Amino acid sequence: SIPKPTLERLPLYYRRLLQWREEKVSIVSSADIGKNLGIDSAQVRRDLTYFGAVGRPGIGYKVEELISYLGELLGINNVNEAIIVGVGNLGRAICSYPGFAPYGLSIVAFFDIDPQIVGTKIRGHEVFHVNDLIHIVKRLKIQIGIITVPAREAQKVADQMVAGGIRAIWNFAPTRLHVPEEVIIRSEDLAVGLATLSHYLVREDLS
Amino acid sequence: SIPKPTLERLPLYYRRLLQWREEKVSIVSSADIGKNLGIDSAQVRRDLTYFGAVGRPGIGYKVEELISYLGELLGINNVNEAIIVGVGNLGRAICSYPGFAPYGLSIVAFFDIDPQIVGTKIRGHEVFHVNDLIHIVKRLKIQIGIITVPAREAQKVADQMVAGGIRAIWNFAPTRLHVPEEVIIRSEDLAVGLATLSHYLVREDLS
Ligand SMILES: NC(=O)c1ccc[n+]([C@@H]2O[C@H](COP(=O)([O-])OP(=O)(O)OC[C@H]3O[C@@H](n4cnc5c(N)ncnc54)[C@H](O)[C@@H]3O)[C@@H](O)[C@H]2O)c1
Ligand SMILES: NC(=O)c1ccc[n+]([C@@H]2O[C@H](COP(=O)([O-])OP(=O)(O)OC[C@H]3O[C@@H](n4cnc5c(N)ncnc54)[C@H](O)[C@@H]3O)[C@@H](O)[C@H]2O)c1
Repeated sequence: SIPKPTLERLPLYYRRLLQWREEKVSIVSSADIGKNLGIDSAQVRRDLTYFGAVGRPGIGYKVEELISYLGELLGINNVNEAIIVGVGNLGRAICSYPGFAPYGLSIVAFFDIDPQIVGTKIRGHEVFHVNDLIHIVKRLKIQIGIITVPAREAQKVADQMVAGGIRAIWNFAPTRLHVPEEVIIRSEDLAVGLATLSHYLVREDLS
Repeated sequence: SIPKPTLERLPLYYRRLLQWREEKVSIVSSADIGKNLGIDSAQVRRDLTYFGAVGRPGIGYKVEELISYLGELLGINNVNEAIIVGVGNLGRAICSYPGFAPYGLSIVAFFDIDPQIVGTKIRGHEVFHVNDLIHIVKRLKIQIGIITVPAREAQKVADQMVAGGIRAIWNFAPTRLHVPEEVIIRSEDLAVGLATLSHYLVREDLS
């Protein structure tokens, strides 16, 4: 098993690695990892051997590999995979949007309730029935759910997501969701974008 | 014609009225209007008679009515009407979203290029061909355009909008638009919402 002081250093390594990933750095040395954190590079190497991460002498460690090792170990994994429920107009537009890839994000499973939609394929993925949500989310360890169903269905879908282990919900349905305190909700209201634009126009006319 | 000092006070009234509209206030007196602006209520009444706005003694003026009078006069009107080009998945989801109404915003005309879509109706409005954009935008004096077409078509559509007199563009296509300096562009990237949510998850796990 892993000594407690090592376990407490791992989230610091993880956070630093994520910053590197955002800066598109792909290889780092144990000295790099220890530098900003005030940890001796030999200690970093010892820590990383506990979960089998092997650096190549003179080259270093692969950032992506360490992130996935550490993520697995810290149980933080799967912050980059999401599922979506409600594959209507908005859901389809979100599923086929290429803009998520640059953030390392991807929508890995689609759900709906309409028999005409369930079973069809979107970008090669089959649309599942929402009744299968809980066990699919549990199996894939998905932590992020996207809600694009009509407002009156949204609470029921949120309850199913939480039952499956979803810890963060991106909600488009214009309604307030009630979920346990530890579940994060981000409600999106596109109208704010249009209102802001309109406001700029007025401001420009008045200046 | 309207005296210059009156003309200079009108935008101040207009800005104040807009704030009231957002606060859902529907009737105000000349004393209310003058109060925060340090203008005598008799002067406000004289100013407002120049364009025929009549307050009802003891009751006041209707906020909406004054906004539309002043908007017309100041040429700022139509900051609440938008047109949309590209009625595919995202476009349809935006057209049928009820969230714009509370901001006093509405999408008044839809355009597409696909013969299967042009001529069909969405919420009772006929979808026009994009070739009719310039003259319809000019006729309706529309100032806001929404772009929900594929990235490779977006610049062409932006040029048509600017030619029609559009002064603010809400762009969803993942591409950089080149427009004259006085045209405002707001580019929306929904991926930021998902990335932020994912980031919260990581931060929560690390705390
Ligand atoms: N927040 C925003 O800015 C914004 C913008 C546009 C639309 N919306 C909202 O997004 C939602 C979707 O809009 P749309 O235009 O795509 O609607 P839509 O009717 O085209 O799609 C809704 C889909 O949800 C499915 N569905 C319904 N109940 C379900 C359930 N219990 N489980 C699984 N699937 C279910 C339907 O079968 C349909 O495919 C609406 O709530 C709408 O108000 C929000
Ligand atoms: N910014 C974001 O967050 C976000 C999210 C989802 C989708 N998108 C983008 O929005 C756009 C639309 O996505 P979608 O899923 O609705 O695509 P879609 O293919 O379903 O719809 C595009 C529509 O535009 C029409 N069109 C094409 N060229 C045109 C032209 N020159 N004039 C008028 N209409 C034209 C097509 O006929 C079609 O109806 C894409 O650029 C997509 O990348 C952005």
